Amino acid sequence: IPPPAKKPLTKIVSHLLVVEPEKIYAMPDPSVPDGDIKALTTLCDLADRELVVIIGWAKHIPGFSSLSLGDQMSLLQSAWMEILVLSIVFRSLACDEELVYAEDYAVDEERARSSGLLDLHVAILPLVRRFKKLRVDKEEFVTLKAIALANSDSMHIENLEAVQRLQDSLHEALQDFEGCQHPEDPRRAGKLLMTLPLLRQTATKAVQHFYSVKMQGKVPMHKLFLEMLEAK
Amino acid sequence: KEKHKILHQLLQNSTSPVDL
Repeated sequence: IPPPAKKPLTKIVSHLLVVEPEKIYAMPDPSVPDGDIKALTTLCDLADRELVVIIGWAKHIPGFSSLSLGDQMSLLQSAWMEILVLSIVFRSLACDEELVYAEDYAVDEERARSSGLLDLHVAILPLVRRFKKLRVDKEEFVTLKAIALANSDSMHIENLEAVQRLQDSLHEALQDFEGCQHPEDPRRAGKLLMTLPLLRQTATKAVQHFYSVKMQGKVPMHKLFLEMLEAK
Repeated sequence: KEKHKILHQLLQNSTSPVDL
């Protein structure tokens, strides 16, 4: 008979797999000539649509919707770029030195250079290499993504205990999953959690990149993306 | 919340809380 305490924890990982959003497409405008403006416009539009998806996804994380609306907002405002970056990293795992921003938008170094995305490219690749080395699987990716949201270190949390409970349940889910799936490596959960500082560092660079794009004012940005950038 | 209107609205769109 399996220990009853383990059942709900495994459930969290399977639930996170079920609520994982559908594939997303960049759909760059074919009538616009290639170059910096087109690449950045495509990425900003993609990010805006992905943010809507992320907000919907967050509501399906067990325990997230029980937080106050203010705390839900604070966590998302802190962690949204980490979640975007983590998704790019996971999509890029099957590729060689290419970043898969969307199913139809993979960028290699040469294309990144010619379209003004080299800084972003260079910032995200180390995280892809680290994830490849760890051979991160989908269950681990969805759990880490939820942990990144719960662990976003927002300065404006009203109910710290409730956020701590969310962190604990996701952390336990990861440990439980690793205990079952990777018993050969008792440090695997720790190794995965140790990627989070690099994720935060990478997301910070990405926010700075898009903030400077906003300040230059050459690329149209949708309202939600602007709102989230301003919250940073 | 006024400043972050879209996020606020999207979070308020009803979905029943998930409690496993």
